[in-house]
Amino acid sequence: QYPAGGSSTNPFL
Amino acid sequence: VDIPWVVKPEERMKFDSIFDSLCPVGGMLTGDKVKPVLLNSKLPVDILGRVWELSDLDRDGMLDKDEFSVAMYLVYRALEGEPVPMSLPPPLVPPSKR
Repeated sequence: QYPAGGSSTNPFL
Repeated sequence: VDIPWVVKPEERMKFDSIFDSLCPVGGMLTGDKVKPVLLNSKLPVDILGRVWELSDLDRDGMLDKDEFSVAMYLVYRALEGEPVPMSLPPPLVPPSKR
């Protein structure tokens, strides 16, 4: 659903 | 490069004062400081997640002043009923990061 990079850096995931 | 940044000077001043009020460390705000501010907008969390994705241009989990302005800009536009884009349009990329 979100662009690459997985996103442990995204506080909303 | 010549495209003016879509965030207007008067908006930047407003966003900058919010940024400064959140006690940035080394000119950066961590996710846990920004999160409650964005949640305050009452926008759905999946929208705010996308706003974060688009704003944290270097993906370091923190927002500097320019990235924070992008985030706030997107939130304000979303509150006015404009959809949050799937990718950041060039006029929204801060001049310092092009």
